[in-house]
Amino acid sequence: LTPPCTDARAASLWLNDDAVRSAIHAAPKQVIGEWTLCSNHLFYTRVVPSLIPTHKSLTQKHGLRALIYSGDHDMAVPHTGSEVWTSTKLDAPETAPWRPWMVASQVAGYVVDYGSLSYATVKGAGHMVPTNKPKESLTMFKRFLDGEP
Amino acid sequence: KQNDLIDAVPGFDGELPSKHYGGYIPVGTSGKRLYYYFVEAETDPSEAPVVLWLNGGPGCSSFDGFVYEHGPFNFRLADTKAGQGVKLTLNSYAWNKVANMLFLDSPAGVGLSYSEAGPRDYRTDDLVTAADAEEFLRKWFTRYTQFQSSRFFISGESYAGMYVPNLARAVVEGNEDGAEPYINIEGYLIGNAVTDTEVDGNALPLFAAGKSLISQAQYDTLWKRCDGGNFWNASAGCECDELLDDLVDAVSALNVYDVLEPCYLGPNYDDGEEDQDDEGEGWAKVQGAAKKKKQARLNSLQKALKSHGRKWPVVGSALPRVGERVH
Repeated sequence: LTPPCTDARAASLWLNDDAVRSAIHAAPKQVIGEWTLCSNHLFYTRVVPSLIPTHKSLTQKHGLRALIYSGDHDMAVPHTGSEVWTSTKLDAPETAPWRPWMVASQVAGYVVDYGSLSYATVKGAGHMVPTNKPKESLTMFKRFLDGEP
Repeated sequence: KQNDLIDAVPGFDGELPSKHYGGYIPVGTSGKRLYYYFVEAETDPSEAPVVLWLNGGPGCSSFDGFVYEHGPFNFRLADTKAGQGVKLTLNSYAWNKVANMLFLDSPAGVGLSYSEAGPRDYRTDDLVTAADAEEFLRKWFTRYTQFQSSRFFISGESYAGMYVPNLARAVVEGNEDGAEPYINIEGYLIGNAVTDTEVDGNALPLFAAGKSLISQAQYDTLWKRCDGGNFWNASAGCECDELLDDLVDAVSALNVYDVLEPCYLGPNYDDGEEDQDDEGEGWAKVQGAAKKKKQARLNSLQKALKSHGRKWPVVGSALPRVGERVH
């Protein structure tokens, strides 16, 4: 119920504390059981094999802005896959080339734009990017929300 | 809304720097109740956008993001008189520094979300999950009317690569169909996003070669034997499949979520449960195949040992395992 290599002790302790449940208005353990990082109750079926057509529709037809980012040391969903579909399967022209993006004069990763969709890497980060690179993540997040490059 | 206002949180001493809310919103007709934790922006909440955050899995709680990634607090295990407790301090890089952050446990059956109907509501899929989350959002904006005109974004990571675009589409189409209240969606962002079965399933070998986890020669052979990089649907038992097993052997002792980080509990830890990791079908398939092959080798060895009157050694202590070899 905890993904491999993951230490979920702090979250488990905190969220299974009766006082915390009460403070955050969550149902008590006696009603819904223990909180676990990942559920063993769910029987989930993936019915959509590819979201690439949805990305095209959302960004090219409905005008949404999108940021797809990858911690470049994640092996669960590696950046190599995200780079392939963003660069070759969106049928969108490259509007700004692959280039470094910076935080405090340091290279934080690389970014390329395809119209209203940008693909960015976060250098040295894993699957949970803000865990490994909190400062860079907040900077990236703010720039995206503000519509800045 | 006022009933959901959080005055204080155990483990944190001091005044909360912005308003926090937590509670349930019912969706559907069978008693599903989705839990949310909302943290107002520390800058002017009325000017800041609202950002929904979803962790992936499928089936993982968005408290992963709240506790370990970009939530308002840093969580630290601490020894107390009563045993081990958790100490909270403010996170200097929390995303609610610049946005109103809405953490949602979705679908029902995940984290603190549940259904009064019990397990029959925990059988779900991509589209039901998106529909429930859209209903949640419209009800949430009805409860928090002051944010109805705020710019709105959906964010997440991993299997939320499925959740986020599906939900964005549901919101856009709902808006077009006149659903109330209108949600002012402007965009979305996703980290390490599960997106496409084929593309995601083909990504690992190039990653492994690019990070020098396998040699370039090994990658070149894989490429040739796997029909020019068609790794994701290799037939069981074919040469490509065997080579993929070797690839998995080479990387399986690493922390799959960050190859630079140590692996908590390590590759030799076995809790007796099957792996619950579904991050990317291609990777899961490759891992599953390697596991079966390894088990077959062990079974064969066990048979040989028994035929020689030897006692079966305890797996994990007497036999070398993949991780030890790599270390």
